[in-house]
Amino acid sequence: GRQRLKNSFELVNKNFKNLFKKLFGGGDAELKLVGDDDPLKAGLEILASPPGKKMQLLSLLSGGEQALTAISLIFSVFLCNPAPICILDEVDAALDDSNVGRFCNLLDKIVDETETYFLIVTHHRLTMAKMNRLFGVTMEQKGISRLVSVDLEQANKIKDIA
Amino acid sequence: GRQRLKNSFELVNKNFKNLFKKLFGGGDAELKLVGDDDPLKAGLEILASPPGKKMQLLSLLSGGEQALTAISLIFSVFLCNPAPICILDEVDAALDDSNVGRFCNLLDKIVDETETYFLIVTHHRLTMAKMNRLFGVTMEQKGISRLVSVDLEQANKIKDIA
Amino acid sequence: MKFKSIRISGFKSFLEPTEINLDEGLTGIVGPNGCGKSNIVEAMKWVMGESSARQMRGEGMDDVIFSGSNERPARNFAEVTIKLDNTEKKAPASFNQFDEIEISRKIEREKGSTYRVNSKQVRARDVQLIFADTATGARSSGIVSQGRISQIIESSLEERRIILEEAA
Amino acid sequence: MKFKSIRISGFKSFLEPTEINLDEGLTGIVGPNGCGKSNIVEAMKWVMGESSARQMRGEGMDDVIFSGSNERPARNFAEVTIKLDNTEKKAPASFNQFDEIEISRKIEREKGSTYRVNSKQVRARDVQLIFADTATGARSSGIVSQGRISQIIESSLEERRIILEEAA
Ligand SMILES: Nc1ncnc2c1ncn2[C@@H]1O[C@H](COP(=O)(O)OP(=O)(O)OP(=O)(O)O)[C@@H](O)[C@H]1O
Ligand SMILES: Nc1ncnc2c1ncn2[C@@H]1O[C@H](COP(=O)(O)OP(=O)(O)OP(=O)(O)O)[C@@H](O)[C@H]1O
Ligand SMILES: [Mg+2]
Ligand SMILES: [Mg+2]
Repeated sequence: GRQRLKNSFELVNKNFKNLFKKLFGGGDAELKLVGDDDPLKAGLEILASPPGKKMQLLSLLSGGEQALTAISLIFSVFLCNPAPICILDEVDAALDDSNVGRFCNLLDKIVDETETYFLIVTHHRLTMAKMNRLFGVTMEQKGISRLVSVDLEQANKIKDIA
Repeated sequence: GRQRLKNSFELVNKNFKNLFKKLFGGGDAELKLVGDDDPLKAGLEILASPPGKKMQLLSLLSGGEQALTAISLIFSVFLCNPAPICILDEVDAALDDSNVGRFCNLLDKIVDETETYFLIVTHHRLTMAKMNRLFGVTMEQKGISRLVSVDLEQANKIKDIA
Repeated sequence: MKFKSIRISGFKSFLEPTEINLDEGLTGIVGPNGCGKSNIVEAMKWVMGESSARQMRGEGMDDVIFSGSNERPARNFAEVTIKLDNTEKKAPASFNQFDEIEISRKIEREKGSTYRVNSKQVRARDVQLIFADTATGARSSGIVSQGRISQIIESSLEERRIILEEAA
Repeated sequence: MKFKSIRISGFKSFLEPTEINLDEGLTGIVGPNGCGKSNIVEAMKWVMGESSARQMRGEGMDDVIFSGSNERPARNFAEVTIKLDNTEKKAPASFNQFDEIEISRKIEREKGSTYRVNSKQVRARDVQLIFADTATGARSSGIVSQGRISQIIESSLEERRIILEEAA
């Protein structure tokens, strides 16, 4: 129980440092078990230093930096035991264009390594542009949803899509 | 004390219904004091029906619908006693393009009525396009912020800005 | 185990039966606010055995049934079906003989949910087990609901440690 | 009372003195993640008399002082100054004779904050009063911090009623 959590922690922390660097294009980060020697009672502290900045608690980072760090943590856990499907609902909401670019590159990398199918809900034009296919959801009849296949080239012309 | 809160509630509720319709382009909404007859101990329930949908608790709405409803509430209180400055930090993060459009129209309307100066932090291209002027914040020296004036026409070409 | 498709009928704003084919790589789901994107994500969690109505933004589980719009009356049942490719034979023994596994969950107003695997009625637990074996599931790190990112950022030290426990 | 400008020096990532002119209508502030946009919003709250470090994402108030980067050492003080146009003579009596009011707050590491109005030292309370008179202020509904929208959506019935009390 405790030993298994300790081992997982080591693996997640290793993934976390690696993914953080990929998503931020540099910098460093780490996870720390704090407050109790018993890992089953401890708290998880998250420290991060985006490129060129000092190592700080997660709470001192900007909104977008916090979001990107949280995404690193989610994928660090995910990669310990990758599932056949991964569904992300607007995780890129707080990210600027360059961070979205690195986020999408990471998704491609994970697809190559794990063959996971990704379902990605987004309002971000850049994320949409990196998808292999797009489904649009519409509500022409108020209150009733319908699905349409969206031509990737057409996507840029449909301004209501996002 | 209690009477004043009761009167404010009536005014805020009136503003809320009005602003909700403007931001959603229709629909209806209302505020309710619940749980205690004493307004100083009561809770505030928020109900909303976007156009064509049934009246529901705020918690059942979509992420963007919840955000737009919260913006209606904030402005409803603000308009009871408009301040000379209003600062909004990424309140449009969850909104799609058509909701952002109505949000910006409302800002113009408030400016005309109250002469309030607005400072609006945003990543949304449509919001940027509606501003009267833009300041860009950059960090060429890692960790050190600098302000630059952004030419509104130039803005569309600077893809790192958002 | 590969996902082939999900079919949604009467679930929240998906009144009409809607089928989404699942394929390799990155599939984007786009559309205006309130059009139903997160409802698709919740349909997926629901058919995998999500037992908490609060996780689906509801007060009770009947809240996932189409409750009517200005033009159409409420429905009395909702059904979601997933088709899985099991040619790699990695499913639990009781279903492993099949090349394709169809899992469906149906809820009737005030009568609760029933689960079926290849048309045979099973318990919620059996469905949760199929997904647990592949580290998939309503509460797995692979399903990140809207607002989850903010929740992680705001969470306490103990709540964050719980995120870690899924990897163990 | 109209805002004319805000000047930020040594506050968080604004090492170099930076002046932002405030003007009528809609002024946008844009830039990549982490470049300093929210720091500007916090500088405004801070000079208006915000007394809680937690409201500025800090553990202690000294956290608002530039803490150094990989290339520059930490600073020992931070200062923010706002210039207000008072030609309409709506300020509190003690400052109402001036056409322009300059409010500044300076913090020195481990020595706390001092406030000045037109170079005369005052208490935090005096500054908070200037802004309270115009329904402005660090906690007014006019300043919506990043994440506040999500916070309102997630807040309890009682917390929401408190939002209402500001209008009373
Ligand atoms: N039981 C139900 N019956 C009918 N409609 C429902 C039901 N439950 C929720 N809805 C509707 O579904 C809509 C929410 O859809 P959803 O949350 O999927 O939107 P979304 O596309 O994710 O939007 P956003 O981009 O804002 O996150 C709401 O407008 C709500 O009224
Ligand atoms: N005392 C300090 N000294 C130096 N830098 C600081 C200090 N406090 C915060 N920072 C830095 O300021 C940056 C945060 O800036 P800010 O929150 O304004 O970003 P932002 O432009 O709002 O980004 P986002 O778009 O992600 O919300 C962080 O990278 C943080 O390291
Ligand atoms: Mg959604
Ligand atoms: Mg910010």
